[in-house]
Amino acid sequence: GSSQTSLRHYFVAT
Amino acid sequence: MLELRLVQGSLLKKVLDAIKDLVTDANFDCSESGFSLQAMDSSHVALVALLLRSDGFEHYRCDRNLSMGMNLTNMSKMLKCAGNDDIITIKADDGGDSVTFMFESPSQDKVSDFEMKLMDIDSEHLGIPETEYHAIVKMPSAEFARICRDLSTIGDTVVISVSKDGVKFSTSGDIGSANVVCRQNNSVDNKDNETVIEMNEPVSLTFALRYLNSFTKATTLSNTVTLSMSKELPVVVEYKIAEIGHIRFYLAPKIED
Repeated sequence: GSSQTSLRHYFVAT
Repeated sequence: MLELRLVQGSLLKKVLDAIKDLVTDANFDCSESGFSLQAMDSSHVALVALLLRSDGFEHYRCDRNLSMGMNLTNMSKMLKCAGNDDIITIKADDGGDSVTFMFESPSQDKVSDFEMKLMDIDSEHLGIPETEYHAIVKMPSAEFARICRDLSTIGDTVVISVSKDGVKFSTSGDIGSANVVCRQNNSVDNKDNETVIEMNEPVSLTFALRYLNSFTKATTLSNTVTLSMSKELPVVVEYKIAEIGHIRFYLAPKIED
């Protein structure tokens, strides 16, 4: 199976 | 004071149609450089970034940077009241709690204004780093929409693989599996029909089809779409908006457990 990652994992809040 | 006059008002209608199902509320940011929006879907898996550059408007006045929180469902309801050929002007006062959309028919014989209440939206702004992508695929937007729609009848996720042979879209589900391969082609007659693959290294990523299908609501904005991919990074699905800007969707990949 595969799991969905979150965009927060890649992009940082500014 | 803010006053933005967009002669091709239908572009704004199409932009709303493209994003309103993905994002409910969003802040539209207005500055000297343009009218923009960045918002994530509620599960923080997809992000939309819109830019309409100031020079694409017939008249663009933005005295100071302004962020206007709007409910996109309500905004869409109002823009649906504009004719497809109408000129749309967006007006707001600094510090005001509403925005006005003014619609003018091309012959100027009908003028309407719709005032919408603004809302406070506590949105998170993400920094998206500049990246050299491993592979960039440019293809007809209708073709991409067709592939996403077709594959979503078979499975929930799609593996997009770019190699020197082309770009492959694969899915599988309870009833079976499917692969669609698009090879690079050069169309002499029409650049919009081309599939062009720029690849530095092969890349293969898995995505949820329901988000990609949602992105394809932007198909009416552009004849072509660009997919930019790197290993273990979100894909960027970009639709250029003629002469004025772009709408970019970012989607986080699915990762094998």
